Amino acid sequence: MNIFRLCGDMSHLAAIIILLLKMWKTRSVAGISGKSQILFATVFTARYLDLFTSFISIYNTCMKVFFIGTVYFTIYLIYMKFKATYDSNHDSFRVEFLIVPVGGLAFLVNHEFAPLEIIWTFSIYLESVAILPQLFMISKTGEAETITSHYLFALGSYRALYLCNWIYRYYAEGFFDLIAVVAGVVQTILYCDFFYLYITKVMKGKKISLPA
Amino acid sequence: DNNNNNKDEL
Repeated sequence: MNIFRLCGDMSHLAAIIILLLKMWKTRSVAGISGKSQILFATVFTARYLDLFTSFISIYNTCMKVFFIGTVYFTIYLIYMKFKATYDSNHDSFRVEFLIVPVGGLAFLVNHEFAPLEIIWTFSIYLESVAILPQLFMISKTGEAETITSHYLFALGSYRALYLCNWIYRYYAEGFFDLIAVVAGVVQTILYCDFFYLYITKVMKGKKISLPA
Repeated sequence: DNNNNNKDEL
C-alpha cells in the first residue's frame, strides 16, 4: 500500500458516499444513470469473486464488501425505492455496445487464459468505460447537479490517483501491470472534459451546464 | 513476469 493508492481508495469511497448522500437527502435519483451503476455492480462482482477465497487484509476485505454492498444498494434506490425520480428517458446509452466489445477484448488480451484471470480482465476493461452512460446522460440533460459533479470528480480522481500508484509501484517495487495501466489511462481520459468543466465552473460556485 | 498476479489492489 502507498499514499497514492490509499488516496485513490478514499476518493472512490468518498464518491460512493457522496452519491448515497445525494440520493438519501434529496430522496431523488434525478440525473443519475442507473446503467452506469449496473456496470459498476458488474465490475465489482467480476473483480471481487476472490472475496471469499483469497484474504489479502482486513482493509481489502472491508472495502470490497463496502463497494459491492453500496453499489447494489444504489441500484435498489434507483430502480425501486426512488424509481419515480429515475429519468430513464435520458439514461439511454446502449450498454451492450460496451459489454460485448469489452467481453471480447478480455478473451483476446489478458495475462493468462484462465477463467478468473479473464473475468478479472473483463472487470478492468469494463470499469474504464462504465462511466460513459452517466456522462452521456449529463450531455443529454445538458446539466449536472452540483453534488453529482462532486461525485464524478471524486470518482474520476480515484483512477487518476491509481495511475500515480502504478508509477510509484513501478519505481519502488518494479511492479507493472500493462492491462490495468492502459485501462486506467483510458478511464481517466474519459473524465478530462468533465474535470475541465468542474475546475472552471463548479470550483467557482457555478453549475455545470452543457454545451459549455 | 510482472503482471498483477497477486491482485492485491481493489
